[in-house]
Amino acid sequence: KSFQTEIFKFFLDG
Amino acid sequence: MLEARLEQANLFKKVVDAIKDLVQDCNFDCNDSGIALQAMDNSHVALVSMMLRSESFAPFRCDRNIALGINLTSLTKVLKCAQSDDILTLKAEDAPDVVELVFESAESDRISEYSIKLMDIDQEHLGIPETDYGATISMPAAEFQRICRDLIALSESVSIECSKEGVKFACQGDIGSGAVTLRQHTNVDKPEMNVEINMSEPVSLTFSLKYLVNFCKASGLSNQVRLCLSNEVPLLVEYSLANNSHLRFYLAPKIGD
Repeated sequence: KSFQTEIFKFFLDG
Repeated sequence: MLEARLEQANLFKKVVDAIKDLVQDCNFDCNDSGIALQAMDNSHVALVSMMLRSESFAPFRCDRNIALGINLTSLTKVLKCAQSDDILTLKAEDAPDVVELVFESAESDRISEYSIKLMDIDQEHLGIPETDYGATISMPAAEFQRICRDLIALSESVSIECSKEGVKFACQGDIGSGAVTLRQHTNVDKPEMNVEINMSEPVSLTFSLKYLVNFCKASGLSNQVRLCLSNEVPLLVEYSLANNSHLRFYLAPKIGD
């Protein structure tokens, strides 16, 4: 789940 | 002040119903372009983004930016008091403590007035980037819902693979495995049954079915759903609404299991 959260952060931060 | 009149209370009911299990407390951001909402789920792997454009309302008036912090459980309780065919008007002052909801029956002279106390929700605005997706699939929303519901009986996760062969939804579980493949398909008589696949590169990603089944609660809002995928980027599941409005869900892929 933490990987998924990281992907999301990366996506939103561009 | 805000005054937004929606011909069909049912549309707002369905939107709130589709998101209330993912997100609890949200800001409804109102300005002259319409009413928008962005919220992440508690686990921070899914994101809801709703836009109801001012053209979806008649009339729509919003003089300045107003954030309505609303608990969706409370909102659901109040929206249950509206009949499907009622006209819904949302009202708020410029610095409001409450949002007012007025339900009018189109057939009788009944007017129901409710208010919900607002919350102060500290929510940072999420900059969702414009993304060029490797594959975009448009398909009947009911079909996508059925696939997700069928596959969750076997597994927690689904892989979505898009290639020139079509799009394959596959899962593996303790009792066995399942796969559904769709190919591009045009139905002249019923365009809502079309499957359209646009691909610039093959894509293969794995997602939690629990979230996808949750997103599918929006199926009643639109005949078609659009899935946008790129490797290692969150999936976009989009339900288009009338007047250029939309309800979008984003879901981070599972990696390495």
